[in-house]
Amino acid sequence: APLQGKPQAVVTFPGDLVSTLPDLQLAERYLLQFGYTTEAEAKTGSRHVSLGKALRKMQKQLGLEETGELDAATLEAMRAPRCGVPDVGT
Amino acid sequence: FLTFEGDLKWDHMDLTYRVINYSPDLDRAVIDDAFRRAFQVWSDVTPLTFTQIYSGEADIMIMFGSQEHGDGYPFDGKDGLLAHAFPPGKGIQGDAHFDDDEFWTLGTGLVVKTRHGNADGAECHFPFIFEGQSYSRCTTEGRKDGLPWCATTANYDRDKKYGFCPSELLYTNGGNSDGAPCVFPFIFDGTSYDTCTTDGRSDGYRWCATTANFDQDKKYGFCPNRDTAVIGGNSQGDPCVFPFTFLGQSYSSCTSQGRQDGKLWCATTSNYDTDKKWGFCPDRGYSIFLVAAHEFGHSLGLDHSSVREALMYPMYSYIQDFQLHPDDVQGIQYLYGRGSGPEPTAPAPTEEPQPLPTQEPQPVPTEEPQPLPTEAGSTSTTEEEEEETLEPTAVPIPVDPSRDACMERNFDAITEINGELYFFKDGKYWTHSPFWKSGIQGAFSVADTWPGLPATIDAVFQDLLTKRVFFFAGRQFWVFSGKSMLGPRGIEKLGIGKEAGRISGALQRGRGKVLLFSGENYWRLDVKVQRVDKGYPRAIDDVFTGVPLDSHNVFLYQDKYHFCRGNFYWRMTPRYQVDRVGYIKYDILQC
Repeated sequence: APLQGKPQAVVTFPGDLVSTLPDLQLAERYLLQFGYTTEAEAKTGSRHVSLGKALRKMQKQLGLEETGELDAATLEAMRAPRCGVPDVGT
Repeated sequence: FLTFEGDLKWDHMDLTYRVINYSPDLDRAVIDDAFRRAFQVWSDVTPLTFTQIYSGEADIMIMFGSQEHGDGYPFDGKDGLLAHAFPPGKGIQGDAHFDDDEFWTLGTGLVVKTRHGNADGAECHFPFIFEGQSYSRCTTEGRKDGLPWCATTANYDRDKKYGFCPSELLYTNGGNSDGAPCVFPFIFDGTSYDTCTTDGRSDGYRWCATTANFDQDKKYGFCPNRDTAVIGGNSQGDPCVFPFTFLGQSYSSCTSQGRQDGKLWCATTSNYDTDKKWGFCPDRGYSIFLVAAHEFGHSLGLDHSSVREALMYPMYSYIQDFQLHPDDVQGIQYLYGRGSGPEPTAPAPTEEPQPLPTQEPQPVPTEEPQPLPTEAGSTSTTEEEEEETLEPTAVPIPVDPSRDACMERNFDAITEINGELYFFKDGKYWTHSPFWKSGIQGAFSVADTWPGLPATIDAVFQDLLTKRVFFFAGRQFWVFSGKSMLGPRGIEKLGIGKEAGRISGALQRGRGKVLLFSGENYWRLDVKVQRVDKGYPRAIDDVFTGVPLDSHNVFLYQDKYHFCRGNFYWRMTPRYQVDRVGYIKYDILQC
C-alpha cells in the first residue's frame, strides 16, 4: 500500500503463532491488517456488529460464503499464507 | 481485478529491476531465472519490458528480508505473510519484498532442495565445461519420479526432456542399483574405495559400483550394507532440507531412517508417523516464481483480485502449469494496453518452464560393461593389425631383483592394473600392492609379460570394464586382452591429431571413457568404439587446475587423479581439488 504519512503500527504476530491465537483475536488482527476494518470502527461500533460487517466484506472479497460469521472456512482463509498487501483501501 | 486508487501506473514501458539480496534457499541463478520468468508473465501480454540491472536505483528494487526490514510493514516469521510490494512510483514505490523466513523453492510444495544433477539423479559435478561453456550451477530444475534434478540451460536436451552431465565429468553419486548411496570410503573385500568407477542404471535407478563389487551376474554393484548411508529425506525419497522446523521444533539431522519402496528416507523423532511408518518434511515451500509474479503485479499497479483462480488473488496456492487468468490479463491491459503479442484469446499460456522432467526421459542406456568388439572375430587384418595369440604367461619372475625401483627417477609410465600399481622404466617394471605388505615386487621384464612392446613406453592404462590393457609409445598403441595382443596401430586411428607427439598418461572415467593426456591437452576416448569424442582436445588447465601442465605421468589410483613431474606427484580428487602433493617414492612407492 502506498506510504502515506507515518505507516500505522501494524500489529503482526509470528506467522507460526497465528495458528494458536484465539480465533476472535486472530480475526480482529486479520481484518485490521488487511483493511477490512479500521481502528476507529473497531472502537466505536459494538464489537459484534462491526466484526460481522467486516467479516462479510472480507468473505465477499475473497470469494467465500458471506455469512458474517467467523466460520471454519473464514478462519482457514485467515490462517493461509498470503501476500502482505492490504485487500482494501489505500 | 482492482487497480490502486488513482490507477497508479508507470509513465514508461521499459522498466528496470534490481535484486538487492538473495535467499539462501535457492541458487542465485535459479532465483534470477524465477524473477525473469515472473516479469515475463506480464511482458507477454503488455508492451512492458523488464531489464535487470546490478547497481544504482532501479524502478523495481527487490529484496529478501525478515520481520521489520526497513519499510514499517514487518513480516511475521514462517508462513502467514509471504511478501508484499508497493504500487508504481518513485523511491520505495514499485519495490517488492519477500519474507526470508519462508522456505523458497521452485514450488512443488515439497521442501526439496534440488541436488545438482540430471534428470535421473546423477550428480553433475560443478563447475563443468559443456561445449566450451563453464557451468557452476544448474539453472533449470524439476522432478522426475519424485526425485529432484537440475540441468543447465546448455545441457538440457529438449527432445529427451532431461538434462545430462557431460559424461567425462559425470559424477555419479556413489550407490547401488536400488539407490542406496555408498558411504565412501568403504572397504570391500579388503580394498578401500572412495568413489565409484563403474556406473549405470537398473530399474530406473542410477547406481555405481567399484571394480570389485560389480556383480556380473546380477549386473549391479552394491555397497556393504553396513555402510549404506541414508540421505536425509522422507519415504518418498525427497530429501529434507536441514535445518527445518516442524511443529515449532527445529531439526538439523534425521534420527530414524529406513527404506520404503526401495527408497531411502530418514525422519526426525517427531515427524515420524508411526501409523504411516514414514517420516516427512514439512510440506510447505513457496514458489518464488508464483509469489514474485503476484508481487510484480502490485509493482505494476494491480491490487488484489477477488477471483480465486487469478494470480492477483491474495492467498497463496501452488499452481502447476501456471497460466495468467483472464482477470489478470484484463487488469494489466487496462493499465498498459496490449503488447505486440498475439491477441490473448485464451489467456496467453505463460507457464513455468516446460515441465522438464515429468515425461520419462529415454532411459539412459544401461552401460553394462560390454566386452569390446572382439577383434578376434574380425577378418580384415592388415599387417598392422595382425593378432598374435600369446602363450598364457605364468606369474612373472623378477629378471633383475637387484634393480631397485626406489633408485629410479622419472618412470616411463605408472598405472594401476587389477588393483596393483605398475611402474615401467626401460623395458622393466615393478609392482606395488597397497594391500599386501609385500612391498615392491620386481624388476620384471616387460617383454616377458607383454611381448611385442618397445622397450620404452609412454603410457599405459587398464580399461576398468573389459580389463584390457592399452600401451602407448610415440604415436602407436597396443591393446592386450588377457593373452592376445592387437597392434601396433597409429593413434590417429583413435582420432588423435598430429599435435600429439606422445601420450603422457590416462585417467579412466565412468561409462567406458578414458581421458588421454598429451602436452597441455587431453582427449576423451570412448573405449568401446575406440574413437575420441567430438570437441576434443581440451586444455588441461580448463578443468584440472592446480596440477603441472607438463606432467610426465598421469594415472588414476585409488580413484584419485595423480599428476607426476620429477620426484613429485599432485593428487586430485574427483571434484578437481588438489588434496595432496608429495614424493612419489615415499608416498606411492613407500620406499
